Parts: sequence; C-alpha cells; structure tokens
Amino acid sequence: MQFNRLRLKGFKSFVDPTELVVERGMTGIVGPNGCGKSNLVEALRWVMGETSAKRMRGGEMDDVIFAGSQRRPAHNIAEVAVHLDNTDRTAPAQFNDLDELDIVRRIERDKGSTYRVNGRETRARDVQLLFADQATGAGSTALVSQGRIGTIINAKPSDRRTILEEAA
Amino acid sequence: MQFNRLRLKGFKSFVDPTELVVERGMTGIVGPNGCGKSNLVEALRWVMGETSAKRMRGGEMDDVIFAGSQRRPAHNIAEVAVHLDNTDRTAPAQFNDLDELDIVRRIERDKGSTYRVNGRETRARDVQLLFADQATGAGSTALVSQGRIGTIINAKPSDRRTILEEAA
Amino acid sequence: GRERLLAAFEQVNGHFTDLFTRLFGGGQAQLSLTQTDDPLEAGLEIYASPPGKKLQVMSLLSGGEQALTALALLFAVFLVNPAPICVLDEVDAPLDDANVDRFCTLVEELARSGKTRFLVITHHRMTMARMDRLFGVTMSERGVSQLVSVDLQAAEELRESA
Amino acid sequence: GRERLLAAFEQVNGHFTDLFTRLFGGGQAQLSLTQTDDPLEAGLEIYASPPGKKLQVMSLLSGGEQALTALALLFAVFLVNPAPICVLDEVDAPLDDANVDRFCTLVEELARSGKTRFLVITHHRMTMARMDRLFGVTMSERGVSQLVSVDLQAAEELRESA
Ligand SMILES: Nc1ncnc2c1ncn2[C@@H]1O[C@H](COP(=O)(O)OP(=O)(O)OP(=O)(O)O)[C@@H](O)[C@H]1O
Ligand SMILES: Nc1ncnc2c1ncn2[C@@H]1O[C@H](COP(=O)(O)OP(=O)(O)OP(=O)(O)O)[C@@H](O)[C@H]1O
Ligand SMILES: [Mg+2]
Ligand SMILES: [Mg+2]
Repeated sequence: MQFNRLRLKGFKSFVDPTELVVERGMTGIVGPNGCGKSNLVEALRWVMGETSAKRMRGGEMDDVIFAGSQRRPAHNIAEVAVHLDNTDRTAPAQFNDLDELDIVRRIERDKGSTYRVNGRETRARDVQLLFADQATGAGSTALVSQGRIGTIINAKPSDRRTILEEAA
Repeated sequence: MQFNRLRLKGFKSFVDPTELVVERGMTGIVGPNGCGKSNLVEALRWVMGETSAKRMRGGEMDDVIFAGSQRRPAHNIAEVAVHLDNTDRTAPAQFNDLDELDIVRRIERDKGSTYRVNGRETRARDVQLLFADQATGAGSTALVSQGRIGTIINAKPSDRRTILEEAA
Repeated sequence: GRERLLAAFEQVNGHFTDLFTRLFGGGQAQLSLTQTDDPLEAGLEIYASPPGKKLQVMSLLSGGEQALTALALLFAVFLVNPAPICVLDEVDAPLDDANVDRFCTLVEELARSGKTRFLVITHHRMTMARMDRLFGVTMSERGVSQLVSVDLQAAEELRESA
Repeated sequence: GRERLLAAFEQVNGHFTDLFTRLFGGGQAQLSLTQTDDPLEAGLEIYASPPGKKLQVMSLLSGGEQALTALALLFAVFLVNPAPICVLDEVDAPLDDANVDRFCTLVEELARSGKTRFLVITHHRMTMARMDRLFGVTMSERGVSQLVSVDLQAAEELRESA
C-alpha cells in the first residue's frame, strides 16, 4: 500500500483546499517560520486517527479547525483526506476489494469527528487498524515531530521499549 | 563587575588547561557536533555554584571530571576558574576590597568540591551569593542552555513566574 | 516582596511587548499574571499573535515562533535587571534566515547599549558573521577539546570539516 | 509476544550498530534490554561511544550526537518493519554540515532501497539540494498557508524572503 496524496481544507492554517502529492523517494518541504510546514505533518497524523489534542499542539481537538486570520473569519469544519494506492492488495479484508482507498476525516466544531473510507462512514477504530496493519498510523515512530528527536535519547528506558514494539 | 576570563582544566572534554577570554560585545563560539561548546557553558555555570548533576547532564557530579578518551586515562580532579574585574566595587563586602576576583572551584573524585576566592577557601553559599548579587549565577535565565529555548513557552505558568522573579 | 514583583511585572511586560514586535517585525503580545490573591503565587500567562494572525493558544505557535517569543521574554527580563554575562547556546537553531537576522540585530543592540558580555554558540553562518570575535572549539585529538581563536574564514572551514 | 519481541530486538540491535557507525563515520554502539524476567516489561538501554571517545552515560553526549543516535535507532526499527511513509520534521536542525551530509546520504539509501516515501521538512540548504523534489509553504496572505511546488532556486529565495 502506498500513500499518493494528502488533501486538506479548513485544517489549521490550510483554510483553502490544498493538495500535497506524495511521490517515491524524498520530497523536501521548505518555508519560513510559522508558514504551516508542521501543520502538514499533523494533518497526516490526524487523518490516520489521532485521538490526542495535545499531540496536535492544541487544547482541544476543535483547535485543528481554522480559527480565522485578520482578514478571514473562523471556519466550523475541517477536513483531511489521504489517497492510498492498494493495487498490491494489502489492506484489511473489509477494504481490500479496491485499487484505491480514499480515507477522509471531517470534524465539525462542537460535534466531533467522522471518518469515511471511499464514501462509506467507518468507525475510527477500523481506520486506525487499517494503518496499524501497514506499520504506520498516528503513533508511528516514522513520523518524527519537530523537536522530538532530542527527547528520544533522554526518555526513560521503559518508554524507549515502545519504539521496539513497533518493530515486533 | 565584569567577567574577564574563564579557565578550565580536567573539566569534561577540556582535559588540557584552556582559557576563554571574555571581552565586551559579542563573542561567537563555533565548532562541529560533540567538540565541547556546551561543555564551556556548563563550566561557567559550575564555577558559579551549580549543585545539580542533572543540569550538568551527568548522573553524579563526578561526571564533570575528565573520564578519559581512547588515548588518555581518566583524571581525578577538575578545576574551573573565573576571573572578574571588580574596579566598580560592586562585590559583597567580604570580597569588595580588591580590584580583581579570582574564583576557583575544584572537584576531586569521590571527595566533593571546594571553592576559593583569591586563594582563600570559601563556602559554596558565599560564592553563590556573590553571583546572585550581580544578577547572575548558576540558575540565571541569561544562561540559555541548548534546547531550553523551546521549553520556556510550553512550561506551566507557575514555572514561568520564576523567570519574572529574576527581574524583581 | 509583593510590590517589587508587581513593579517588575509591569516593566517586563512593557519591554516584552516592544521586543516581540521587533523580533517578529510586527504583531502583538503581552503578559498577564493569573488571578490569585497573592501575586507571589500567581502564574505568568503569555498572549501572543504573530503579524496578521489571530491571538491563540501558545502551543499552536510554530517551533520558530515559540523560540522567538521565548527570546523576547528572556531579553525583557534581562533589560529590567541586566546580568553581566549572557550565554545563548544554539538558540538560533529553529529560526529561518529572516528571523536569524532580526535576532542578531537585537543582540547587537543589547550588546552596544549595555555592559553585558554575550557568548553566542551557533552553527549559522549569518550569526557567525555578525559576531565581534570568534572562537572555534576543535577535537583534533579525538575526545579532547581545544579552544582556538579564529577569523570568519577559518570558522567557515571549521563548519565544513568536522 | 515474548519471542517476537526478542527476535525484533536482535534485528533492531544489528541494524542500530551498523547505522550508528555510518552516521558517525566510526565509533560503536549497541542496545540492551534491562534485566527483568519478562522481556515485555524490560526497558531499552542504549550504549554509545562516538569515534575516539569512551563509552559513557547517554546524557553526556552533545545535542547533535544525541540527535544522530536517535536517528540511528529510528531507522533501525524502520529497517525491521518498514512504514510506507516517513516524515522527518527538522531533524537536521542540531547537526553540523558534515553530519547533515551523512544524514542525507543515509536517507537517500533508505529511499532508494525500499518503497518508503520520505517527507523531509528542513531549513538547511544542503538538505534541500539533496531532495528529489521540493514543495514550498508560503503565507503570502498572512495567516493562510499555501503549498507551491518549487525548484531549488525558488526554495532558496523562499528561505531568504520570509
Ligand atoms: N486552527 C488554526 N487556525 C489557524 N491557524 C492556525 C491554527 N492552528 C495553528 N495555526 C497557525 O499555524 C502556525 C504554525 O504553523 P507550523 O507550526 O506548521 O509552522 P512551521 O512552518 O512548522 O514553522 P517552523 O519552521 O517555525 O517550525 C501558527 O502561527 C498558527 O498561527
Ligand atoms: N567527563 C567527561 N570526560 C570526557 N568527555 C566528556 C565528559 N563529559 C562530556 N564529555 C564529552 O563531551 C562531548 C559533548 O560535548 P558538548 O555537549 O559540549 O558538544 P557541543 O560542541 O555542544 O556539540 P553540539 O553542537 O552537538 O551541541 C561528548 O561527546 C562527551 O564525550
Ligand atoms: Mg515546524
Ligand atoms: Mg551543544
């Protein structure tokens, strides 16, 4: 299973519809401080089923919804979609009859999140398992957030063990 | 009171006698990863009376003593001295009759530290007060350790208040 | 102690507001003491909005924005009660070039206007070039640190070699 | 669960030892599980010594050395159970030029030898130059992020402008 595209709308500072194409090899992301680079990483983590607002650097999960700028009003809905290529047929059985999977997470202010896979409403649990089966997901060690690299070494040995579990 | 020189011997990776001249304005310190730049900052903090081995990034205070390299044996003594210019006569009374102050901290493996001011043995407490009176010292907010700048903003409001106390 | 803390708070807040707009090239920020009867128990809250952005929770600011805001706070405290020496260990690591430039300009002004001596540890070429003098730390003998005085040219080479 | 964890540990340790010497250009390192009867409760200890240095407590390593050691561990886990996507958010910030070079070389090898797609967020010119393609994030309208595909030349300008 491969990641092909990430689409955002109303998610943090990405208020306008935005698409990041994910291709083979190495894609660099650059830009000045505060322009939204780390927000992109959080969009990816969020659509894969992140449950902690703190890991989204917010106080509550509604903080991922565009809060407005000096010229634009706040929104009430945020949506992130990830488009996967499943031609190698490695998805869990319930999703495995299709070449492409389109997973969308949508949050409405004060109403919580819903997930859809190819248009069909799905439980958060099933989306999380879909990614966990592929050695990825919101908690994957391969998603290294800003500033986290320095804390891994000074973590307690028992915390470091969880890193090992991902390899098992 | 002004800082003029910092002298190290056997302190962490500075096994050979080393002198850093501190002049007016801005002095840049550069060099590759792991060469000893942050060790210099810790030498300054240590001579001013640091009591926590953890803030020296060690398990115990003896970890500041040169532990050896592939070619050199470990040492048993570390010494850091700071040379101050007191021509403006702002030191506490017991030290204030002199133009120059030479403060030395020396540690011997398994025996602890001793302090000397101009050759006379002095209590740690008096050395710490000497620097605190000058709005500096081991805990000064003006000594910003590596990686600490990112943690100030996310600290709890009560921890941030201690920063304010330094201004009072 | 209480009056002193409140007086210090007012002064630090004044400097913080000013330094924030200088470091960010705009925007606004302020401090506030959380409500308790005893200021000696109060916490310090920070409110900041970079230019063109809405006021929000500090944790939503980016890595670089948080570093700049923290520097504004440290220097604000510093201006109220200046220390004789200030050491900054790679505080410019998360900053982009435009912010490194504003950071250096501010440190330069603080160094010129007061008696404080600054030691600035950095890997940034731009920051090195703004210093009055440079020291290189090398480990030509592995495991053993040596301090040498260098010029900008040699410092650049030191960066490349490692 | 217990056998799997022990087997995974052996594999990760093998890769970690190799990746450490590649990232540091020498030295040695290894992992060990702290002694408890039940491996599922054990902690993971790291022992590392950069080239020419003695083995010591991890907290004494420098900022850059800790970052490199952490990367060796992350990539070791990764090699045992490769994720389809890997995102690195400014992990090169504490590194000097020589280590940025070794880091990029390693990421390049991992990207070429497997199917994993890498997203690398960076402010380092050297890292940008090694990428297969670049996206710039701008806020030409303040507070609103926009994504644009850029070439190296444009990326450099983006770094300068801000
Ligand atoms: N819900 C939201 N609505 C609008 N803007 C938001 C929201 N959440 C975060 N932001 C904005 O996103 C910005 C931070 O973005 P981000 O952390 O991605 O920056 P960055 O490009 O990673 O910068 P750096 O290089 O400093 O790490 C903040 O300035 C904040 O204003
Ligand atoms: N007691 C000691 N004896 C010998 N060497 C020591 C001792 N304590 C620390 N070191 C060495 O000092 C090195 C770290 O130095 P330091 O943290 O000052 O590096 P740095 O120049 O700040 O690097 P960076 O740019 O990565 O932050 C470690 O590699 C460690 O081997
Ligand atoms: Mg960021
Ligand atoms: Mg350092």
